Amino acid sequence: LPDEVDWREKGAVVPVKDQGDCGGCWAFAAVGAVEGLNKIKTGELVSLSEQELLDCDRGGNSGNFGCLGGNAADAFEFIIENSGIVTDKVYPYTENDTAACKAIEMVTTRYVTIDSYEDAPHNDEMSLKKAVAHQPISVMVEAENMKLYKSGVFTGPCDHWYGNHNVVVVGYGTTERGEDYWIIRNSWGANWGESGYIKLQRNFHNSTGNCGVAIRPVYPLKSNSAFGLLSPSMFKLGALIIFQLIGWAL
Amino acid sequence: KETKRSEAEVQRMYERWLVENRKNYNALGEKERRFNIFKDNLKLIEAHNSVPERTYELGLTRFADLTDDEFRAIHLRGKMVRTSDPVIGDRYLYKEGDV
Repeated sequence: LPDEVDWREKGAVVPVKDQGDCGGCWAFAAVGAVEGLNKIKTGELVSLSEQELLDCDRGGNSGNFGCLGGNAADAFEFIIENSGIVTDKVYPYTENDTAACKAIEMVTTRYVTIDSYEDAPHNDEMSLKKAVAHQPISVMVEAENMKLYKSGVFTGPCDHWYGNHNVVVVGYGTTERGEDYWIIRNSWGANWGESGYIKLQRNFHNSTGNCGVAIRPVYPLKSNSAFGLLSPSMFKLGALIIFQLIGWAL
Repeated sequence: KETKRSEAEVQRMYERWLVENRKNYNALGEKERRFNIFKDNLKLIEAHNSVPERTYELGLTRFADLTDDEFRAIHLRGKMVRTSDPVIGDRYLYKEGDV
């Protein structure tokens, strides 16, 4: 496996977002993982809508409750059942969940699909490393003591057995002093931590990972062909076919 | 630990922090109450950062006027419980010698 990975350098991470005073970390973690995967599979980085998840992925069988909390796995489930998720521009963030779900006409709107999702092996930092080498991964961490984090490799203290905050691991590396870390994209704005990111200690003595980062990682899956309708890639493909047909006709 | 800064200095830091973080308190006495929490957090930050060889640094983030309980209640809403049993894939299962 590579010694270091940083999906930001590959252009697979949109700028850090800010959940504000809404407990919607689960939506940001799910969307961040899908944005990264979509870039890897289609070459396109599109900022997607957390608000659609907050407003629409609730009630019924969903384990998500808008600003009152949730988890990324159930959000992936919603995206699959909903046949995709729309962009941030179409369904912008409002920092609350008081509005009803807006019915967006998916056929005429840009959206991104995923095929399925699954967990990486639980409590296994090496498998998490392998997973992060392939795509950004959604994880749950215990983040209480990250409240005042500013910079450096966070080593705790924190609970190793229970996560309470959903984030996205977008890479890993090692400092010059030999400290291994995960690069974690948070959703507390760019003024928190290292421009919105935290370096969390990696290769912890406990298999759970520090702050429980390796307890239950989850990621979406998408085939190369699963483009969203009306995406630039589809436009290009459509234009090519049309020009080819015209060429043949002439 | 007590902060080594004077009360006036901490007050100035607080006022600057309020402006930088665009904070406004409407309730009567709220600003004073938040100031005391801010001071507690500042003490914690200074105590942590004063220890040499720390791997990380703390600072006055936008949560510096919140108690731990408030922070947890507002911002830490991730839920471990899911509606369905997780499917664990083996595509990323680490094996010795993986490249």
